[in-house]
Amino acid sequence: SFVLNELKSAMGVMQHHDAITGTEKQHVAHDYERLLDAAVEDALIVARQAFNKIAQRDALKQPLFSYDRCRFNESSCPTSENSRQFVVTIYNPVGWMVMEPIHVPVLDGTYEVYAPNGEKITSQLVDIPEPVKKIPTRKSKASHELVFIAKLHPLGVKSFYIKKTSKISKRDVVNTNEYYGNINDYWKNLHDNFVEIHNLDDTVDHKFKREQIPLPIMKVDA
Amino acid sequence: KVNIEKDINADILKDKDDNVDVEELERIIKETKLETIGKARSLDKKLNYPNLNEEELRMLADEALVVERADEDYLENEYMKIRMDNTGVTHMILPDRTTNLKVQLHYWTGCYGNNTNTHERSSGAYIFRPQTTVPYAMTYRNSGTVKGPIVQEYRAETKENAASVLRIYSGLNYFVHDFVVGPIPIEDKVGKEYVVRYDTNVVNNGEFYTDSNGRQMLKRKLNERPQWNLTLEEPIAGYYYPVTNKISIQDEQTRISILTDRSEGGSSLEEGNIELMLHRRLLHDDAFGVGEALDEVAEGKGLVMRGHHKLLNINPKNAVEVIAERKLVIQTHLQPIVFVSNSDNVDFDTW
Repeated sequence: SFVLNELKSAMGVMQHHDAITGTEKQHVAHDYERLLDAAVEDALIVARQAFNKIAQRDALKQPLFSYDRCRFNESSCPTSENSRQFVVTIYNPVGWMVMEPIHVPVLDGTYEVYAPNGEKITSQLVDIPEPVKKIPTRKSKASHELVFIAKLHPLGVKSFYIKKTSKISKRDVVNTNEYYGNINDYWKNLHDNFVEIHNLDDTVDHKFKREQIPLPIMKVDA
Repeated sequence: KVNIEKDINADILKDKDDNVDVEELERIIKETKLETIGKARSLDKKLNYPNLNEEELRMLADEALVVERADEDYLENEYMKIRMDNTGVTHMILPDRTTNLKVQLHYWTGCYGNNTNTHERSSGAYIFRPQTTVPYAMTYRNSGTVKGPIVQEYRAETKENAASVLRIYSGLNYFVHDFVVGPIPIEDKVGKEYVVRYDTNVVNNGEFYTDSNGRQMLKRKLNERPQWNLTLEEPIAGYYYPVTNKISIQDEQTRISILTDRSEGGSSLEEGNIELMLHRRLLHDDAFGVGEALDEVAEGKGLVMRGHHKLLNINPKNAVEVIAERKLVIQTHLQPIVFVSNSDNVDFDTW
């Protein structure tokens, strides 16, 4: 509770009318950021411990789950960007069932999303709009967002297991602008996937790179 | 051609209440037609067709006009259809009614003065004091449409560093406007305040509703206060109210509500419209205490804000829809909390 008290205390400071309306001086705004950031970071200790407690993992052993902070407002999440499999845990704070669209920042590829009962659910990969990628403070590799609808019980917690099955996305959904814009990335992904499937040495410049991979068929929305 | 067409529409609107200058209008229409014919002629050259005669060119131009006007698309789910054309969103079509809808970003320019009296007051952190009575509209450029089993999106950008994604999800009865605004350009040394306007054909008679710090909805009426006769010094800012979660307008059949993801300033300055302020960057202090201009920067550039609005269109007489809307307001305020944890050490079966 002393960890959570730090966050409660910071939130108390944020009730000041200047903090609410943004009429504080700039250096005060930076101090508010510092206070909140430290408090949120510390409060996450609780979340980290909870994940491992639920997983019945001894605290002294290496934790099963590691957890980094995501910045969903910049479509950035270090965990989902760098992992081939990850768990999205969602808490619904209201007292009725909620259907919430969840956007998880990821790299291009094919992903499978599993509901808590182990069933695969429908998901969709959408490219991140250019203006978001250009946000000056954004430091992220994520180029896409994985979108699925979570059906959440009243005041309930649900975990969704997500795994990446391929570096190439299934192009059943095509954004023409993105398609033409990232054609080089598409080529690179094709190549990488080929290397991965055939277990080849990626450092060698294989001939098939140009000869065996067919040109992707352009699907143009007239 | 599209721009000229827009100009014609603007002229028609401008002249609606005055005497329409028919000759001038005819001249502009003729010019538009000439422009289109010019395009057809260059297309003719480009395609290396044998030179067409004037009549054939005219037919080609007419065809091009028809094609451009028919350039419409839809975002669609179980609850609604959003009609779009090359001007952006135009209609929200529900099973029992259709509402005109336009989503448009604008900006107000901030006043500046020496703050010695009311008329010399600068727009600043405390004071919203626009220079004009009509905001500047930003021109959208479509930057892609995405359609899939979960989400359908229409994307648009403006050259003034603002972008919108209009989105509907399968199985959800609302329409989402996700926006990225900033850094607000100030190279012209003018502070700007960016707003979004949702224009509809709802007849709200100057009335709109805002929530009062998340408590009850309060009715606001244009140019009126319930207890006294009103003369406003600031006709725009005098009608801005705090919006904690929701702002709405309604008539007999339709209630349009915008649910915000944070507290914003909002108003309804024109019939059928809802306006919400998204971002501000001002270059003068308003002398109310902060002692600084509201010109925040990060890494040497102005701040960028990203947020979303949920747009709901319900029948205010339908109790089920009204209750569903109330619940959606609360669940937008108390959004689900999402954790993403690495599970490289946990395979699917163990999970």
